[in-house]
Amino acid sequence: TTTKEDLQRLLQLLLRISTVVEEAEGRRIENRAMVRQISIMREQMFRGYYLLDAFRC
Amino acid sequence: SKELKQAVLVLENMVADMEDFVIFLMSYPR
Repeated sequence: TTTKEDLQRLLQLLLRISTVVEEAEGRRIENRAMVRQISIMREQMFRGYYLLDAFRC
Repeated sequence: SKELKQAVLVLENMVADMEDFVIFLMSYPR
């Protein structure tokens, strides 16, 4: 795949993950494992957005 | 670049594992 295609795919994945993270943040989750999983997802999401911005620049 | 492909792969795997998580998530109240 080309860099452009990879960036497009990255954006699609980030949109999907951010939807789930946002949905999770709007719910009262007390399960520690789930909270941890959301935290990992959020971290990976920010990493992805950082990379996306870096490559776009 | 290699870094970009690696990031895509990591997120692809994360999204693939997300299905069950989303179903479970929906059972929680807002």
